[in-house]
Amino acid sequence: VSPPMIGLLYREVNCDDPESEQAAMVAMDYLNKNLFRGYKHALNRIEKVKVWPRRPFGEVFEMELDTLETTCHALDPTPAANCSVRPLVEHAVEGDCDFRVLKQAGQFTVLSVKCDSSPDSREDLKKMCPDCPVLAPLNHTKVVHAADAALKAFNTQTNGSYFQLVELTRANIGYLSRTTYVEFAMAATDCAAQEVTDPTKCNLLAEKQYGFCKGTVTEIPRQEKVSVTCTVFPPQTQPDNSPVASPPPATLL
Amino acid sequence: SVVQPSVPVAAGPVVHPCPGRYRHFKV
Repeated sequence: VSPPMIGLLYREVNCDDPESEQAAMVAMDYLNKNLFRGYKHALNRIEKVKVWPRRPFGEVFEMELDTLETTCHALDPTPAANCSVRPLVEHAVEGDCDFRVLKQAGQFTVLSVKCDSSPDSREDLKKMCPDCPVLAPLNHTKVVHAADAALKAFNTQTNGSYFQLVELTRANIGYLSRTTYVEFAMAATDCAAQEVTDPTKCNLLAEKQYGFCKGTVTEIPRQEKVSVTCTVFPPQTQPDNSPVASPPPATLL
Repeated sequence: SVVQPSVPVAAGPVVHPCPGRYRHFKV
């Protein structure tokens, strides 16, 4: 049994109220600045808002936000506002986030965030687009091989640093299993790409430099065709050291 | 006692405070 009067403690705010939207924007900004894997997310819908009084001052916005994956990797310095939402035909991924945002003296500060993400159902995707490839498991043999082959192709063609795989983020296996498409993040090492003999002896640079690649491996009789396009981002400080809206500490799960 | 004469009330828009609008699409 709930304690008496507990239902009267918070006030309900319209989800599309400018105050709710302002809190949601601060929350999404915080989330994207503190991601270090996967893709940046965009706000899709404000699901629920409760505003609790906070002693001695301020209010806490308890919010549930629906988000959508964008095409920008978390390590991509592009502001999230400039990132495109991944369309449904690319097998969209949605996020469900619970935020607690403090409003004090007119300023919003994120206190905590917890997000889960999940891809759209295969059935829904196939109903809407029967020929669209669905996301493949990232540990699938073909997927792992495609990422290795694409990264190797990139390192063979570059005159700069040798890049290591950071994470495989997305993959699908196309028509008749002959074409495997992968997206992955990579990081520069202290080895030169054209001189590396043992990649296990290469170390990440102190000033981290990341890149993001899209690669395709197509099986043709007795051989394979590899194509890869990579973007190398300017050197940056690690995301966990990057400045975050004050004050810390917020909980990020 | 004072009784308000019956006045026809126009049906106003139904307010759905939450959830809010989709900014992109429904998944």
